Amino acid sequence: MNIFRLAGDMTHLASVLVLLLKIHTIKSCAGVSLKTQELYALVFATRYLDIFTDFISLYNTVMKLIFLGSSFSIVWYIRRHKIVRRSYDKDQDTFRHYFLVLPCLLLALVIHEKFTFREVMWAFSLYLEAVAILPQLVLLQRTRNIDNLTGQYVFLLGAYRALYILNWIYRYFTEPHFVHWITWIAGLVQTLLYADFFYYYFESWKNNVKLQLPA
Amino acid sequence: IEPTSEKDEL
Repeated sequence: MNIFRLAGDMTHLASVLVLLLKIHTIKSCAGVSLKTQELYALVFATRYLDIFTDFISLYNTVMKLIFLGSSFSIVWYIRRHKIVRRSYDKDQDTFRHYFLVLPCLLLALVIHEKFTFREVMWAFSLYLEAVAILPQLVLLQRTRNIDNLTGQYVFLLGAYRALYILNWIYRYFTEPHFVHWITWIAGLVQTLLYADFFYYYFESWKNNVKLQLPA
Repeated sequence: IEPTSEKDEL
């Protein structure tokens, strides 16, 4: 474990907890894309298949349980909670996320580390995580209102992935055989997707104006 | 250094 990875995990934890707390306290999910949350729940479900078979560390297991629990809770709140679900604008959150799932699944069937169910699911979860934010970014551009919690959520998610890239660089130089091309490329693509959001986020923060994404 | 098992990242 290195400082970049710990910071990345804490930032990732903060992003899901910020969102869960927002939805739980103000009983509203305005501005939140259910599609992105469903994709993230799928990412964790396919990524953490080994949670009960491979014990790596207490930290690893606890964090996996938190990520699984929080992502499925957020989906439950938006779909089932009698008050929260009313604030979900489904006619704006129309990104056809199946168009993301299928290509990621096909890609995972072609490019993976080993052709086993676990490895294909693991590669699928990495490809899906790279694009899972798209419905949320599209929704932000459509509704143009970025309330600061949703903006923070996207910002923290981007920061977590950027910190992970530093972690991979650090591990590459400190651990002789640490090479995971699939993880690195998927992580880089994901971070680049956030790059333009970061630009507008910092611009609005610097000029102290409300964050406006170009249509 | 901890043994870098295959998938030790989240």
